[in-house]
Amino acid sequence: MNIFRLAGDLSHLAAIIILLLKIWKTRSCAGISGKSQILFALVFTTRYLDLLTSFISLYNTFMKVVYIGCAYATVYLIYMKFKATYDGNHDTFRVEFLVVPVGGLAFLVNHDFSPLEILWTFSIYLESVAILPQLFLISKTGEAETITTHYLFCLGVYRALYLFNWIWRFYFEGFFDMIAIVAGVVQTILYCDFFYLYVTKVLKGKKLSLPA
Amino acid sequence: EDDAQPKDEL
Repeated sequence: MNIFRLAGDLSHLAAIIILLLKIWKTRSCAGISGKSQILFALVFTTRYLDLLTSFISLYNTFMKVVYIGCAYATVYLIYMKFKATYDGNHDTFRVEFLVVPVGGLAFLVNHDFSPLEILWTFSIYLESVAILPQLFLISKTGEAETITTHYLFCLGVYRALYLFNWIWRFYFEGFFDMIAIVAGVVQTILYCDFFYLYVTKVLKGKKLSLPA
Repeated sequence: EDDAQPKDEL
C-alpha cells in the first residue's frame, strides 16, 4: 500500500458515494447512464469473486464488499426505485459492442487460462471502457449536472492515481501487471477530454455544457 | 510474461 493506491481507492469510493447520494437526495437519476452502472456492477462482480476463495486483508475485503454493495444499490435506484426519472431515451449506447469484444479479449489475453483469472481479466478490460455509455449520454444531451461532473472527476482520478501506484510499485517492489497497466492507461485516456472540460468550466463555476 | 499474482489491488 502506498499513498497513490490509498488515494486512488478513496477517490473511487468518493465517486461511488457521490453518485449514490446525488440520486438519493434529488430522488432522480436524470443524466446518469444506467448502462454504465450495470457495467460497473458487472465489473465488481466478476473481479471480486476471489472474496469467496482467498482472504487478503480486512481493508481489501471491506472495500470490495462496499464497492459491490454500492454498485448494486445504484443499479437498484436507477432501474427500480427512481425508474420514472431514468433518461432511457438518451442512454442508447450499445453495450454489447463493449461486452462481447472485451469478453473475447479476456479469453485471448490473460495471465492464466482459468475461470477466475479470465473473469478478473474481463473485469479489468470492461472497467476501462465501462464509462463510455455515460460519456455518450452526456454528449447526446450536451450537458451534465455539476454533481455528475464531480462523480466523473473522482472516478477518472482514481485510475490515474493507480497509474502512479503502478509506477511506484515497479520501482520499489519490482511489481508490474501488464494487463492492469495497459487497461488503466486506456481508462485514464478516455477521461482526458472530460478532465479538460472539468478544469476549464466546472472549476470556474460554470455548468458543463457542450457546444450544440 | 508476468505470471498471475494474488489480487491485493481493487
